[in-house]
Amino acid sequence: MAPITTSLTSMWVAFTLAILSWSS
Amino acid sequence: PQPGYLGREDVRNCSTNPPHLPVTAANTTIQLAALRQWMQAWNLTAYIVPDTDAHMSEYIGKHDERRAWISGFTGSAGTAVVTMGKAAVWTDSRYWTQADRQMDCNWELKKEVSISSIVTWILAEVPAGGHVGFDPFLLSVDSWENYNLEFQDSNRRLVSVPTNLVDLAWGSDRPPMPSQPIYALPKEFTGSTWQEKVSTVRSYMKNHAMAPTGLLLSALDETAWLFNLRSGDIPYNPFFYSYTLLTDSSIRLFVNKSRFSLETLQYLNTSCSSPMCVQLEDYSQVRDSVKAYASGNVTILIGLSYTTYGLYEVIPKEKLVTQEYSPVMLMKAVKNSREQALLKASHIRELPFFSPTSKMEAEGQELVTMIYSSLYLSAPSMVTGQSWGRWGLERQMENESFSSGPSFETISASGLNAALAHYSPTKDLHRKLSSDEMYLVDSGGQYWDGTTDITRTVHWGTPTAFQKVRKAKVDSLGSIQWSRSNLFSLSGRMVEAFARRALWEVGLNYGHGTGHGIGNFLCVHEWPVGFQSNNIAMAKGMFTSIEPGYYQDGEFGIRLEDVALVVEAKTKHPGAYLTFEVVSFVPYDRNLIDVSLLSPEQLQYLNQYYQTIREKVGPELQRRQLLEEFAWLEQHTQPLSA
Repeated sequence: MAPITTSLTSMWVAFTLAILSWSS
Repeated sequence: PQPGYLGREDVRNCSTNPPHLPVTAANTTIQLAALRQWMQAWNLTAYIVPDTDAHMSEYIGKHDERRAWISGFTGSAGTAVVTMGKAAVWTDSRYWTQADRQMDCNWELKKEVSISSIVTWILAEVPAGGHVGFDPFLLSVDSWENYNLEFQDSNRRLVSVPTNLVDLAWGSDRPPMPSQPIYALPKEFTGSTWQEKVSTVRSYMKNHAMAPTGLLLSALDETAWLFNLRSGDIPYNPFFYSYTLLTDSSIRLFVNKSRFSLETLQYLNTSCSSPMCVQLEDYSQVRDSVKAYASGNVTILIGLSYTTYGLYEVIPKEKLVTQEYSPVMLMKAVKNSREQALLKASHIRELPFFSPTSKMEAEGQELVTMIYSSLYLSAPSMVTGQSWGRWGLERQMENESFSSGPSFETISASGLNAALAHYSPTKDLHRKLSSDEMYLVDSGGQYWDGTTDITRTVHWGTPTAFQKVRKAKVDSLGSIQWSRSNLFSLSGRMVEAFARRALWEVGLNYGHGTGHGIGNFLCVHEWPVGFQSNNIAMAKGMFTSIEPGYYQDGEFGIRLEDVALVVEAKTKHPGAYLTFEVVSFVPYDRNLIDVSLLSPEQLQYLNQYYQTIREKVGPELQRRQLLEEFAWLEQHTQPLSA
């Protein structure tokens, strides 16, 4: 069963977190 | 090719006078008038109707289908907002056509899903000073924070209304709460005992940096998994309405007590009060009980994604410990070796459900009618899929004692219907099968050992080169290994690009996620495992579906779906990489494989997969005397050559 794609808002949050963790 | 929408009669057209409404559209005028009366009584200018229940379930019980009742749209995802003059539904591309078939012209369809797009619309429709109401038990803390942020400085007030206004409008027509028995899974179908799981969770809490004294579990599969209990409150989902408050010295289970047998009460140790005894409290008492516990010298851990604002707001902020997902959600995501074996075993039984479609392929159109009529009992004619529950019936009739019916409404669609990722035929809307078209079937079962979910697409005639997608599927599975080093902690989101690569290369895509976790007799979409931005990093022992597709609006749809286990990859330098081990064992339609598109490595991967299917499923089919299916398996897993 096909899942929904997440909204842009949560993608921004995830990307921000990813960048923060990479730069720390 | 351009989609052929012009002149379609299966969807509404609100721009004509009078508007065109298909027979599938619901008349929602009375429902909207009733809701608006209640909105007026509560001094609200807008009211948000989410698609979920008080446990943030993706699939919900009949009495929670508020959005479907008010709007007519029955898809599993989509938020409605009603103002005094307008009404709108926001949903994703899986459901756009379905919404245009089911909604009348009282409703606008918004082809977006973000909270910010919903709030933008509300701000345009609601005058300054207006009040926007919501039910605090239908918004997660996460969602509430997003709405709250969007409304800040907007001069509109977001108002928590604990009484659900749709329920008031629905009145006595609203279906009742379920009350069937809650039972314990037999030992042989569980990964560990509930006592072992409780001990593991308590250790986690003890070692947590904030050392919370209590853990509140809101998602239904968390409690079902923790206690190895099941029921059937939600269609296709073996859950029961419940909450758990687990502390360092007590276990409180909020549930309707009358649903337990004496034997199950003994299983839960309910007649004592020591740390390994389960104390039962009424389901409706959870808010008061959490509030009372929070008044003591305690700290409470919650997962923000599955806890509602209604419970969050009764815990003082200084006593809250929050994380995105509860520890139970994270533990459940990684299956132990016993759970892995159980889930794999359930997938071995799936092939017989998929082989008949390929018989059709081999035996031609006339025989298709006959096979459908005989196999699916109530089939009145040659129509797609499981209208009247045929696939479901077949699963219910499985004589294996641990079969518990389908895990979702079977998606069964041919031709242009398959362009809707989640189309299921109905009495009013179905289509004759044709050898000139593609046919897609997505079906899964609930077994006591595991939940299954597989999609196959077939073509009974001659598919065009455009319709062959094999390459994308092979790329997403066989060729991919990724680092499991903590430094990168690679998430599914980063691996997902490989699944879309073959489509992206030619300017195409698909509008749904690439995969989802799956449970041991739990959710068919078991989050937070998957390929999306809010999913956790892939780890050894997780299961995920992998399901790239392609949907040509108005023409055809393709999806190929397997379930795979995350395992260590065998690389030259071992130990640092992960890959997938596919556990779905149904061959793909040979008609849709263009061998010339495959690299030697991809071809080798595919042939190895077919060999595995023979080894794993062949003996099972012979044991069950399914000789026709066995012959079909042998034929369809012949090695492919370049």
